[in-house]
Amino acid sequence: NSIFYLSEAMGVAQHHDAVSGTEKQEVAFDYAQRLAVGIDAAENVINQAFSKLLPKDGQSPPVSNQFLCQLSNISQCLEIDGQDRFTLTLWNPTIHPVVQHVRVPVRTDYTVRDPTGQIVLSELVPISYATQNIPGRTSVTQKQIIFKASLPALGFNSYYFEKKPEEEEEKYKQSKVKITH
Amino acid sequence: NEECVLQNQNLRVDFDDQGNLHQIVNINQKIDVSFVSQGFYWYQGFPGNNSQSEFQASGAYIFRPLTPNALPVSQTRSITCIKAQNVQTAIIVFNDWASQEISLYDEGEFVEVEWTVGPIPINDNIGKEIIIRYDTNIQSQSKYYTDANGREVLERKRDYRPTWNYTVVETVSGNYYPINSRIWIKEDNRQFTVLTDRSEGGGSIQDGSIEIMVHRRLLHDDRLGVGEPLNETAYGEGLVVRGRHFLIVEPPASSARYHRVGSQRLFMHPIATFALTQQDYNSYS
Repeated sequence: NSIFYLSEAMGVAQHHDAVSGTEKQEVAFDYAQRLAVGIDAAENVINQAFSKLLPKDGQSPPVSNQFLCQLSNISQCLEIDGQDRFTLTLWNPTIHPVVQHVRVPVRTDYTVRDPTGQIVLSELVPISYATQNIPGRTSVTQKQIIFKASLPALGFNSYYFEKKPEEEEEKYKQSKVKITH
Repeated sequence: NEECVLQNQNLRVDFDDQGNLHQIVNINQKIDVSFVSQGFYWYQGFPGNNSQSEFQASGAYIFRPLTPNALPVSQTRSITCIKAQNVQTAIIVFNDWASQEISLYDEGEFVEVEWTVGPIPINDNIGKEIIIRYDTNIQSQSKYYTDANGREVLERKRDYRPTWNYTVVETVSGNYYPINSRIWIKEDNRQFTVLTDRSEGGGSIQDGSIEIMVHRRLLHDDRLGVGEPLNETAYGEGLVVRGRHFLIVEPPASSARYHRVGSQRLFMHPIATFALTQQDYNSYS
């Protein structure tokens, strides 16, 4: 029943005031709180699902806790900030394979491996000054990695990120990314 | 502006040397859409006199600009272009509270516009309603198309209603319609479609033009029930909103194939979850 909190909040948000934005400010806060509580609870459902999908046959390795980065639209994900290694799992809910460019906010450059272990073409590009200065943004991250992810229909792929050594980081400054003001 | 031409296998996006979006070329179809102008504009919200409904203020329920002329949010802008293999981006900053990033991804079939608006300044005591306007050279003949509250896309005609004799009173808001997922204008062999990532409102106030309201901050209640102005001061200075538009330039005959597939991909986008790991790649694999 842990998904009930989100489904109930989504139901409440079908009210015409929530849809059109004609609610009072305090009610808007209440809608936001209900949705946030619901999304947090739904993370457990994601983890329960992946705990069945991720281990290999005959093995039961501990599956790391999966979490959402809900502020990634402003290039903020404090949980992965400065980490040496992390994984990104992308679930495709459509019945078609999709190719999607993914942006991941980072402080320094990382090697990105696809599920077969191949290193994918990933590029480190700066985050705009406007994004860095959005009021309320607390991350000091000034860069993002962009790469192309291929996802199967109704399925997922996990990408493995490992921080590059500093000497490789230096190459970023001479990379092929061209910036013109 | 030779330094900032975004191009992939399908599309080319040109900017002029003032930092304005100049044209989008569909390379495969050999068609282009030129932009007379593109960017952020604002309407002054009518302050009203709410003791009588005919002097109703612009508020949560009512969009009622003081004049039908939208003003640009700035006269100048800065443009930064980033060219990589996966993505090419033009970051255009209009002022402290309005900017957009126009991106073209490798093999992408859409032009992505990520807009950021806010906090809207109100220290001049003027309520503001912010739009993004795409003024193109398409001869749209007063017609535009929006989807209606999740139902089918309907043809809209400026200053016209199909079932009664319409008297034009509000020249802007009278031509606004819900844009829940898409709006387009077209002529014989060109269609310009904008997909939205959320429900917005907008219309085509001039031929060839699409305008979409993305943010608003108003200082008066419109006296229709909410009882307070649409002025989000709880965080001290108003809200910042960021969203995306996806631009499609195709002939009318092939546009639906792109905007229907594209809108489903927007609605059912991949869900990203992260996990920390201490294992090096050999152990992890």
